[in-house]
Amino acid sequence: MNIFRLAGDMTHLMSVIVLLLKIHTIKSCAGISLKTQELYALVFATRYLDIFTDFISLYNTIMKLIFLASSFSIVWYMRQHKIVRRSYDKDQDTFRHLFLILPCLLLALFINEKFTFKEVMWTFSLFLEAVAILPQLVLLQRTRNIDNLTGQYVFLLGAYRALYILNWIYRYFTEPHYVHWITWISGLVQTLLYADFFYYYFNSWKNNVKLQLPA
Amino acid sequence: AEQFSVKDEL
Repeated sequence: MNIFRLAGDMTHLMSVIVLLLKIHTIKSCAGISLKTQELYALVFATRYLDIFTDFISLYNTIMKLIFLASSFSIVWYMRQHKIVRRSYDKDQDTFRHLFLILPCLLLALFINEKFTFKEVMWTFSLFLEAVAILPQLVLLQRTRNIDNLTGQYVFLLGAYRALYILNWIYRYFTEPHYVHWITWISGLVQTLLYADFFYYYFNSWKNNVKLQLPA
Repeated sequence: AEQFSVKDEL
């Protein structure tokens, strides 16, 4: 494992922990898109189908379990917790899951490395992860005023993506047979979706003002 | 080489 990959995993982990801690301690999920969180839970559930069949490393298994448990706990908090669910911006979070899930599923049926259930689900999870942030970005755009934690959450997710791209470049030059177009292209698309948000995030940080997206 | 492929990523 290289340093970019480890740093990428750690920022990914931190993004989820920041979100869970926010929800758990202030008992509020204001500004967080349930649609995005449900899509992430689906991403992890379909990608980690190999968790009990292919052992890669203890690190790999533990991280998979953490991502599954944390993503499903966040969804549980937002839907079921009797205090937290009241702070959910239901009327603003109107993005339709199916608009993202169906095209990703169709695409995965046609573009995949091998036409097996596990492989198609794995490819589907990559495509879906690339666009799963969209409901959250739409919600940010609508509410405009973003609290620090929500801003940090999206920032950490973006950092995770950027570090994964550096990891792929590093692996491409250091490992033989390391060519994965599906992963790279969907990963690149995902990272580009954050570019606009990053621009405003850095500006607000540089000028030391509260993050606000343009109307 | 396959077991050191992209599938070891999260």
